[in-house]
Amino acid sequence: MAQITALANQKGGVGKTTTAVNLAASIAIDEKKVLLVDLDPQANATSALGVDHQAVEASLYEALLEPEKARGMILPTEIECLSLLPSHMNLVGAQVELVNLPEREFRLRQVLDPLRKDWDHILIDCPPSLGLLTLNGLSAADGVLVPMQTEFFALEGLSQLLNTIELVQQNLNPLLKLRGILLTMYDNRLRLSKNVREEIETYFGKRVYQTIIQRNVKLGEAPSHGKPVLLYDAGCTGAQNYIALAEEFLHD
Amino acid sequence: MAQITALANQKGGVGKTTTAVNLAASIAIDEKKVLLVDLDPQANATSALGVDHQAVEASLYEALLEPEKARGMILPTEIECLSLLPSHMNLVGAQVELVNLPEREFRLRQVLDPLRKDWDHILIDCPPSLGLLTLNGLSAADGVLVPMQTEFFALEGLSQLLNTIELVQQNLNPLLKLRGILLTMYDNRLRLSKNVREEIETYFGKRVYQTIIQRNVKLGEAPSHGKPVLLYDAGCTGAQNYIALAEEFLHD
Ligand SMILES: Nc1ncnc2c1ncn2[C@@H]1O[C@H](COP(=O)(O)OP(=O)(O)OP(=O)(O)O)[C@@H](O)[C@H]1O
Ligand SMILES: Nc1ncnc2c1ncn2[C@@H]1O[C@H](COP(=O)(O)OP(=O)(O)OP(=O)(O)O)[C@@H](O)[C@H]1O
Ligand SMILES: [Mg+2]
Ligand SMILES: [Mg+2]
Repeated sequence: MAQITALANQKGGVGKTTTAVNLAASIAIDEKKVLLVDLDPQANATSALGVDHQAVEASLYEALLEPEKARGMILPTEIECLSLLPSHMNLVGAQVELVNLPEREFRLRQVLDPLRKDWDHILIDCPPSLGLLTLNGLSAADGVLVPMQTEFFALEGLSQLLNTIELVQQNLNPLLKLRGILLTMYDNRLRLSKNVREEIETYFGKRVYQTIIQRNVKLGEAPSHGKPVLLYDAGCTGAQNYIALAEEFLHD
Repeated sequence: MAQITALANQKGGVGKTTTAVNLAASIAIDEKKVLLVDLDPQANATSALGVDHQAVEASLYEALLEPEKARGMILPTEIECLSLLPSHMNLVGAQVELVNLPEREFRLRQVLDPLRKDWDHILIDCPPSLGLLTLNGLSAADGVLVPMQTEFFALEGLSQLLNTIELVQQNLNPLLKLRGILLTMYDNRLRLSKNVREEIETYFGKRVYQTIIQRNVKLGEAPSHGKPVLLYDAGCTGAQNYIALAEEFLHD
């Protein structure tokens, strides 16, 4: 039975997609079956795995409206144990269309619960907002992993995110737990990075992953080749960081 | 009569807020009256100007529901000619509440049109999505300035953004024009930065601002002091870049 983990943070550009894609790939090369679900209308996770999101025939948008059809939309990737439930721009429309549907926060759970038995891990890449799509992601998940940049605005957004997780636990998904906080784009030459890291570690203690993702340009280059970083440049810092994160994540 | 400009890009973390705050400040020190409107529930622009968004009594959320009260919500800042219409977390709720209201895309325009005569420029900081709040921003604006990181995912998001601007021009605001593309967080030591810059300049030509905002840690430090960068460290690259941008923006 799959563990379902949502990658969520309403702050934009903090490394949700980069973490979803590279953590999924690092778990999959360890012979565990992983499904990556792209819940963001930007479809960045979809293109980062080499799929042309504009050419996708059926995506998560259709799956949310007809959950029983989801299995047929799942695509293979270059990594044998890694599959993708792709996104499409039309997912933007889903935000408005879902609002007046019954069980609007549980559509994604209806898609994923029947798929749990076929995978070991399901990762959900969420968009940068606390709207209906992210609420669907948090309602379908067992745990949430929060990527955070070591920047000032990251601290500002924290209380809003924790509030939302609490509201979801009280009203939509009592079993949801905070799996951990992941520091991303860390640059240990910058005082700003160190200061914010200290604040986050003081506030969250053990819930901060030991693994810290360093700023590394290879992580930015890999998606333009449609590959996770471990297929693009396995020896680089970025690839090593995500392999270490996968180790820590699996032994949580 | 104020020119209204929206800072928009659904890609997260590209420098919308940093540009909104520092462009507004750089125009205001030139003795022009500027109103910064924080349309993002994250309220980053509000805290970057030293205002505690959790302590704000009335914010854009209330203004969208009762436009005639907006004038009383405007706050002064450390720069004489710069004022702020603050945001608050409760703006997240507005996305859902506005959906079933009449003229739901024009609520912000109803707030700002009566205020135009009191300012020379109004800048709107939009959230990282193409939802109802950003549609309100694009419907109220005369022009849109698009900050873009020189990263692969920036290119991916472009067609979606241009589609949205076109839809707004056709259905909501025929006068909306694309003022320009601003390259942000540029690092000329990185091949990735240079490659993406070339692609954007080939695609957009003259509509890319000559001024390029370099990656500069002072831009990340300034918000933690509640100040625009020109009050935090006027001599740094970041401050110089935004002063040059203001020059270019005003002479467009
Ligand atoms: N550790 C890193 N080092 C260098 N660049 C990185 C790193 N992590 C992510 N990036 C780059 O930074 C940008 C933002 O990362 P990413 O798109 O993964 O964030 P996100 O949180 O998914 O953004 P959004 O909020 O738009 O969904 C991307 O261009 C990505 O390639
Ligand atoms: N030129 C720059 N050099 C260094 N850091 C920068 C620069 N511009 C912005 N930053 C930092 O990068 C992060 C992202 O910038 P910012 O928050 O302005 O983007 P945004 O597009 O408003 O994000 P969101 O999509 O969440 O609204 C912030 O922590 C900011 O301080
Ligand atoms: Mg993303
Ligand atoms: Mg912002």
